[in-house]
Order: sequence, then structure tokens, then C-alpha cells
Amino acid sequence: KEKHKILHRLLQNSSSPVDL
Amino acid sequence: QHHRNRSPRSSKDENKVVNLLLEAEPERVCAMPDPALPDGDIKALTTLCDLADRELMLNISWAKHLPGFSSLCLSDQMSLLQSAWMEILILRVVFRSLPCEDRLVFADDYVMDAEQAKSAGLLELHLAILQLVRRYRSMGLEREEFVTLKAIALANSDSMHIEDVEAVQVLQDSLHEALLDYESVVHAEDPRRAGKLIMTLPLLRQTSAKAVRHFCSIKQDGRVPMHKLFLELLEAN
Repeated sequence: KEKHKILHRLLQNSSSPVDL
Repeated sequence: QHHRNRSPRSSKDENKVVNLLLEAEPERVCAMPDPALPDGDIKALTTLCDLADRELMLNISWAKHLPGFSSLCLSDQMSLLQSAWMEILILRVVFRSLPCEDRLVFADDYVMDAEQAKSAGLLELHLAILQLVRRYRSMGLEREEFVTLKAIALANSDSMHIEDVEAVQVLQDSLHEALLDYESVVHAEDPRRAGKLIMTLPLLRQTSAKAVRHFCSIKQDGRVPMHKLFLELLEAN
């Protein structure tokens, strides 16, 4: 997970997730 | 709740998942090639890598808006994106290129023909992507189908590191169902259309693998500057 820190951060920060 | 139990529908607007996908679709991005760089393969590749990095940011935020994606655990969200990111980038290029003959629309201000692709060392990739363009053009791929297929490519990315396989299956099923539902209403004349669309995905996977290999070798070359997110995802493959 350390290796993929930008993807990790972007996924955590993005707004308004939609659930079914 | 189930669509098929409702009274007959008259318009496309009733497919909730497809509508959410249409709304989630990111804006088009401009390539803005650096005017300070001398023309040549390095400039072309630098422009494409920079464009890809910015598109990736948008695509990650897009993924978060897919119905059901955010219910997956963070690690599975990452795994899906790490496997499918290039397929998503390529499918967007393919869709933008549908109106063009033999040229790839990487951005509205960055359209490449075979000659330009050749001088950037991208001819093989160019031809592979054009094969996808021709296939979708001959089918008359619609925007609704494009957004749904792109979401299916993400959910169906065959990562080896999925923790909750069942949850990913639920996401796949809901997107598959949305495609079947859309086609049954809008293309009732061709009961095989959804299947035909799904059958384009192996070529997308193959083309994406080609692209990742090519950009990995460009990375190893070290002559083209790449941004961190693009590098991180290249390294994930």
C-alpha cells in the first residue's frame, strides 16, 4: 500500500460517493 | 425496485444506473503541448504522459461516483483501478475518436494521425486503438453504452488482489444488468447487442496491456518526464 500512496490519497479524498 | 416489474417504459431516461454514469462522466481535458519544447518524439510523449496523468485524476474521482464503487473496501477500489486504469484511458480516447477517420483524438487540441504516431514510436499502439475505434464505429456505439462499458471494464478488471470477491461481483452484476436493461429498451431490435459490446472487452484488455508495456519501456528509457500518479500506476502493473 505504501507504494501506491497517491492513488490511496485520491480515493480517500474524492467527494460524493454514490451508493446503490 | 426491480425495473422489469414496472409498467413498460417509453424513454431511455429510466435506467437509473446509466443516468448516474452519464452524470459522472468527466469533462474533456486539453492536452496543451508545451510550446517551449522542440517538436519531436519526446515532445509528443511528454504531452501524452502529462495528459494521461491529468485524465487519471479525473478517472479516479469518476470511479468514486460509480454507483456501488464506494461501498467496496479501499483496498479493492485500489486494486480495480490499478488493473483497469489504462483500459479506462484508452476507451475514452476511442470514444472521442469515433467521428474521426484514422486519427486518434487524445484531446480536442491533440489529434494524432498514423504519421505522427509513427514518429512518436507509437504506430503499433495507434493501429491497435484504431481497431477498437472501427469496431465501435461499425456498431454505432452510443454515449450511454460507452459509459456503461467503461464502468464494466473497471469492475471486471480481474485483479489478483481482490479481498471481497463477492462485493466486486455485486458491482459487476449491477452494471451488467444496467447494460442489459438499456439494450432491451433502446435496442430491442438486436437482442445480441449487449453481448456484442461485452465481446469487445478482450481487445480493449489486449490493447491496454500493449500500452502499459510500451509506456513502461519509455519510463525505463528515462527521456520522457512523467508525473507521479502515472508513474505509480505504471509501476502497479
